[in-house]
Amino acid sequence: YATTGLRWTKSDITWSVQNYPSVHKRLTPTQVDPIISYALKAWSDVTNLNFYGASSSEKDRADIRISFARSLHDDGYPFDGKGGTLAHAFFPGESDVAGDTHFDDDEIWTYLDESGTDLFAVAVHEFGHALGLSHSSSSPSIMKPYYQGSVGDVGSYILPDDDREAIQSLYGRKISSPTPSPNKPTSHLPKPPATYPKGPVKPDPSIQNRCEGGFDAVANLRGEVFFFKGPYFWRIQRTGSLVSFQPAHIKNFWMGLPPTTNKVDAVYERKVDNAIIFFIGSQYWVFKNTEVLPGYPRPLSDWGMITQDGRKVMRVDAAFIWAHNGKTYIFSGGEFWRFSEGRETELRGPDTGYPRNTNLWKGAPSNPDDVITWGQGDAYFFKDNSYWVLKNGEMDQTSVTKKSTAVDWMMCQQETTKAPESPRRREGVNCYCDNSA
Amino acid sequence: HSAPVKDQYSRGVDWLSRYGYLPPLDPRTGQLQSKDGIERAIREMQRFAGLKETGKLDSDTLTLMNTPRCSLPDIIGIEDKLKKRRRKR
Repeated sequence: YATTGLRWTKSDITWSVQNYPSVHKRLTPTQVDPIISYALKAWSDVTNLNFYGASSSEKDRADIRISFARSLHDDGYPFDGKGGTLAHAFFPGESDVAGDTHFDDDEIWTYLDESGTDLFAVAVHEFGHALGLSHSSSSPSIMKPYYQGSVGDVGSYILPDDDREAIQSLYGRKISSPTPSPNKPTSHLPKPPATYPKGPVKPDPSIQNRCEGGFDAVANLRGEVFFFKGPYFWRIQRTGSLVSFQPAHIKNFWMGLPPTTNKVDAVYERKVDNAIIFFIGSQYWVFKNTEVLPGYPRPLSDWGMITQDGRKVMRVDAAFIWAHNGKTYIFSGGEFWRFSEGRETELRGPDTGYPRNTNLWKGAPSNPDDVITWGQGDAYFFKDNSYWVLKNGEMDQTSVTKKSTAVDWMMCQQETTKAPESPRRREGVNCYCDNSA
Repeated sequence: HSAPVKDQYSRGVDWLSRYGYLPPLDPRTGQLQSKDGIERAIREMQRFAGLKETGKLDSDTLTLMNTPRCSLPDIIGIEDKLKKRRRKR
């Protein structure tokens, strides 16, 4: 799944239907209202969100305003007649249109009737956007961009796992029991609270987190750059676009790592077979695409890396393939090893003459968080919130300029540093002890 | 016979741009989308949709491009987000 990084900062959300299908009147207002209500319920069943139908006097001020519109309808996103685009919704935020959901009135909207387009299925999808989700490439997922037909009866519909996990990543899991079923139209829905929690949308904590740098691992995988930090990762496409400000859970994407995985040390894509190797502590895992191969993890000792003072390497700092010669380089504790990986599946050990000292990579940090090949085959060294580019094939550049990872990769206005905890907070929340107390 | 193919191609490029697979063209420079860029975009669209990655506008790809869908892009880059915000303002 993918999220936009935008979310509502309140759990009570109001909705209203501004108008009803007018071109093909296959569904009446008394049918549309409960369909909409049930479509919202699909999301509130698994989170702590509560949806309230706005009263008629509050209709125009509802958070999610639903309307049926044709062609140009004053939002810059015209509809295109029957077929083609069916609907759209605006992501949560401070804008006046945030959350608004528009259905193309030229479609024949139906319910459980294949002769038209199922309003319930499309509404569940669009409300996913109105709550902050992007399109998903997973199957099954209601957030796939293409219309997939009816999803069945409103009363028995349950979100697929991918969508449930997506919405829970934004709003958490539901603590209380599922939302009661709206058996009848909106008259039976709870009334909106007298006052709604108002205020600007607060920035998601992950946005700040992303701008702080300190990534555990950075990897060029299938032409995209993955930044791993703690149990999450961010992903940057070939175009330089960050897929989402919101990070994804490592364990939800890379299948087969231990459920307790909360940090990876280094990752790289093997040249010979495009397998993806994860290093965590004294073990490594080999993935075919996003699934781990059987027989892993294996001990790091398979790689045969011995330090200059005769110790076995127990942890990897960085791993990458240098485009200059196609060899694999692994960094650990200020030393690096070179591997000439061939077609054979068993590791042969490092090339002779290794390890060497990482200060041979002049201008780059001696203990990088990770290294990748990127751009024109240049080596990118990452450390804390900075990166250094060593031009293709060069280890001995006269000057290498330090650049900002936060600004250049993470789309941050500027780097942010982790705010130190205030003394008041320390004293107020936690006991403060010292050896003499 | 070439006209429909050309039309299919330009429609395909339009579709890829609209749903975020190709970056929007810069009207100041008027640069053409590169052949490689379009092929990459088609592959990305095919990967996202779970189709065989051919990089070509084959029949499965064209069929999916003609399938009714949500109007929001599949790939939302920072440029799109900023553009949307500006448009909304």
